[in-house]
Amino acid sequence: GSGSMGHDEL
Amino acid sequence: MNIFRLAGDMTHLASVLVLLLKIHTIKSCSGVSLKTQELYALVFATRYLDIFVTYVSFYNTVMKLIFLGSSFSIVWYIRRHRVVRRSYDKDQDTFRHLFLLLPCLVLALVINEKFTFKEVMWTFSIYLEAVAILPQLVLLQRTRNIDNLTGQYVFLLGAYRALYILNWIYRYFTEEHYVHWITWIAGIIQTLLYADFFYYYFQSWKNSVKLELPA
Repeated sequence: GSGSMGHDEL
Repeated sequence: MNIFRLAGDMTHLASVLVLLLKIHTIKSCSGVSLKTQELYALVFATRYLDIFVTYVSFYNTVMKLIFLGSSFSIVWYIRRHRVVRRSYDKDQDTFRHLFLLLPCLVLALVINEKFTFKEVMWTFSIYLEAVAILPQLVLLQRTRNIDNLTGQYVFLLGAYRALYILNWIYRYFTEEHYVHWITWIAGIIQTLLYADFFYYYFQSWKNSVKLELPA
């Protein structure tokens, strides 16, 4: 994913 | 989730809890920069805009709630608590918010992966987190005298950043299409800001003397 999309970190 | 990511999250969690417990227990926020704490509260608020919309995992949601809750609690303690607010070193904590906020906002508007409100806010939070520690480092530098808990707080935050970089390296080699330039560059810059502090922290630890930064 790119950017915040699909971003699973805090 | 790999071990570096988990260890990074745990040191991040420990850092905010150390700070919150210090303030709550000794009813003092001396040596703590309100500017940095307000910037962190804004970092979490703008990054977790979709907390109730996008579900990643139970772990992620709980951690996000803890980070939001603890950062706003710390700000509340320093600004509003009857006893704690008297110990706030207002005259020393003079770093201007806008000096950091404005460049981060402009940068987020220009360099982002998608020009949507949510995405720009998320990118802004990444840039802002990278520099939000600066008022705290300036305050430490100024007062020089650092109590153990404030020292541990900054050390744990730096450790969290370093562990996240190891996590990215690990993910880069184990996951496909795992390239996040914006996060990585901002994260590396953020970690470098701690390098100087780390040097003096380890020196004081090695010589078992009280941590003091040079003027």
